[in-house]
Amino acid sequence: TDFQEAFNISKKAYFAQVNNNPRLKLIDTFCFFLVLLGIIQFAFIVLIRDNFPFNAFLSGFIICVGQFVLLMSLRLQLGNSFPCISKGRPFGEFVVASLILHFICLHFIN
Amino acid sequence: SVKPEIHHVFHAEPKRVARPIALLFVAIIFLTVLSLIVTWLNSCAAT
Amino acid sequence: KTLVLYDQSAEILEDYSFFLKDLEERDYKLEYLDVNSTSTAVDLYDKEERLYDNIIILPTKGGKNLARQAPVKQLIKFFEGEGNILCVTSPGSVPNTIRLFLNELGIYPSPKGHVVRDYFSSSPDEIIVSSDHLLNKHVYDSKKREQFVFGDSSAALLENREQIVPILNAPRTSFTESKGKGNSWTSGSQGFLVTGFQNLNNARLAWIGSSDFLKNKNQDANKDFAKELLKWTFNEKSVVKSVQATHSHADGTSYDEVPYKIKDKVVYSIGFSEWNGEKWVPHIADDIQFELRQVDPYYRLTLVPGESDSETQYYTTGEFILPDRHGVFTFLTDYRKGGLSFTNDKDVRAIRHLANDEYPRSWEISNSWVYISTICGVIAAWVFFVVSFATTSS
Repeated sequence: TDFQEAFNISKKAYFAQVNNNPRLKLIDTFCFFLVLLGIIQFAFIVLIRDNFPFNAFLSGFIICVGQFVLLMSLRLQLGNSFPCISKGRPFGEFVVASLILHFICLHFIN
Repeated sequence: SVKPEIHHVFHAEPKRVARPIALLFVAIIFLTVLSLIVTWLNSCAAT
Repeated sequence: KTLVLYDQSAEILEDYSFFLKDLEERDYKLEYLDVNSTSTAVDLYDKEERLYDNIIILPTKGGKNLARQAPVKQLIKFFEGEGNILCVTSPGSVPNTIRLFLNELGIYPSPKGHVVRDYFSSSPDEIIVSSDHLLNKHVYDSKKREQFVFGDSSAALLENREQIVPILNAPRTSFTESKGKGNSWTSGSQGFLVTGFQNLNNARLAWIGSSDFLKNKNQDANKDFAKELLKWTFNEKSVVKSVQATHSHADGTSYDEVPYKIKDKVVYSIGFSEWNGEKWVPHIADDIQFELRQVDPYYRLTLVPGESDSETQYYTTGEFILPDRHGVFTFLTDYRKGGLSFTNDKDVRAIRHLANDEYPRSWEISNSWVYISTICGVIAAWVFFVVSFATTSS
């Protein structure tokens, strides 16, 4: 019962926070769909029982996982700003790092 | 004397999935991305 | 140039005049040296240059003079230097020099005093062998049934070496007898009356166990065989050479223009000629094999005849696909047949792996369409996200 109660309180607090902040909603929705994409790719591999071509399989998964991680870093810095770090910097870093990730995945698949 | 002939046995080419199955999954992924954008718009997270 | 070493006290040189004259008629320059005549050794070499092409050693009594004239080491050096040797011994004269030299080659003639006997033959006093006992058609291919006269003969045991060319074995009912000794050196067909050896430089040696074989008195019976045997020994027949071993892509492009990579289609061809005593003629064979080797053979293909001209028959592998393994490979044709001269053609070439852009592209493989669409979908969604994030307030 304690666990159920704690879970319900957490869920309420989470949705309250997210509903009040469109940016958090953007990030969390994106993360959820990245997980979905990973599951779809995994289902494909399970269906055909083969991960050929291996570099393409890695590319597809790495872009989902990498993008998820970068989104999490951005999300962590959205709340209180850290001292000596400007407010726009997390987003700037997110964009640059994402571009590098996309570049790597596009080249790795080929 | 003549020795037995040897012919190199090549590694089997990896099997490729049938086009319809690949296209089906491509369609699923396309729909997923589309539904992500629709969800963003509907939830007013994006304008 | 041929050196004839003889011992007048053992065998009269004139008894061999028929075959020696035959050699001279075929433009051999014969130099005669009696082993008893001089106390100094004959020069087989002038510094590093061989002075003679061939040596004939007729039966000699007592080994000391022969050992001085032609010691074992000198004979080995001469033979390894592509000089041909014909040795004739008899039961009464098996000099140590010759015996030790032949032992080096895996030929073990019966010791002095051992004589081949065949009490089932029509003439038990001398050995007569039919041409059915000939073992190598490249040395002598008898067209009719013949009887070769050997008189008193030794027989040899042979080691199991690929370079030994057994030529004539003893009759099945024969054995090597020694007076006063119970055991025989050879029995039946395990003994050989005439045998040859060819080294990797294609120098040839023939040993004849009977001094009577080449004598004038037996020339009617033996002349054809003896003549062909001498021709074979002195590289006048059964000499084969390979020419123009080439390989290229199946469309004719050479390796120098476009180096080979794995799974390329290539063609290999090589020509063979045979010396018939007067000129080169095409060599016809159905057992020439090509190997593509990297330590072990990846391919071993029997060559098939292709084009030919007046001198050469060309053989080809046809198209074959290079292995799917990169590295340094040897294109090798190593043709060795007992009685024919050996040929060895090898060409070492590198076969490279596929370059990055020679693999199928990702969009050509149906499996990777799923991953490509994932990447494109994520990038498109990311662009939408960045625009929305930048224009939305928190």
